[in-house]
Amino acid sequence: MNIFRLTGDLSHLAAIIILLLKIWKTRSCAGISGKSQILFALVFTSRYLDLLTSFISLYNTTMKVIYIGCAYATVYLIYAKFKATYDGNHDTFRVEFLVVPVGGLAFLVNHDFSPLEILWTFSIYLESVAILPQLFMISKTGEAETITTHYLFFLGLYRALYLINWIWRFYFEGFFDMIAIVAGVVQTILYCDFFYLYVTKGEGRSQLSIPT
Amino acid sequence: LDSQTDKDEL
Repeated sequence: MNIFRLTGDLSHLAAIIILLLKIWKTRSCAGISGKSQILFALVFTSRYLDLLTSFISLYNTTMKVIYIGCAYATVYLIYAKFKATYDGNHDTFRVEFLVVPVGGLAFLVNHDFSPLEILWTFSIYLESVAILPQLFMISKTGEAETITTHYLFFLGLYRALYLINWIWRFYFEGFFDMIAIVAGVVQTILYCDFFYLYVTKGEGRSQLSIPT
Repeated sequence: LDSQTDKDEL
């Protein structure tokens, strides 16, 4: 464990908590893509099945349980408790165009053709594009609540910190995982446009207006 | 260089 990975995990945790609290406190999921949240729940489910087979550390297990719990709680709030505030008309990204290719790629490009490894690979590829429905929804509505932009900032920052963690691990431990790195680069690139807007326009505006 | 994968990362 190094500082980049730890701050990366904490940034990820912050994003997940910010979103859950935003929906719970405002009792509204307006502007939030339920589809992205379903994809994240799918990412955590397919990646953390090893909770049932191996114990790595208390930290590892605790974080996985928190991530999975919060992901499903968020999906529940969006599609059940506050479904009246769910903006389905703008959350129209065709997620099957993400899940099917990613599923196929996981079968073709992986480290080992075992069920757990293929599911892990699927979760890595899926996570890199899981935010697209959310970014698509924001581009359609042309705006995002400030709290939603903070959520996206920390979510994008987490994988960027993981990239630094992988550079650190390659340099000091000779460890590298090509699949995770390539997917992590793609994932972080998808946020670049948002990062630019967040930094340049985030200050002092109540709504982040993205030019459609 | 072969890619190693230890699943201790989240």
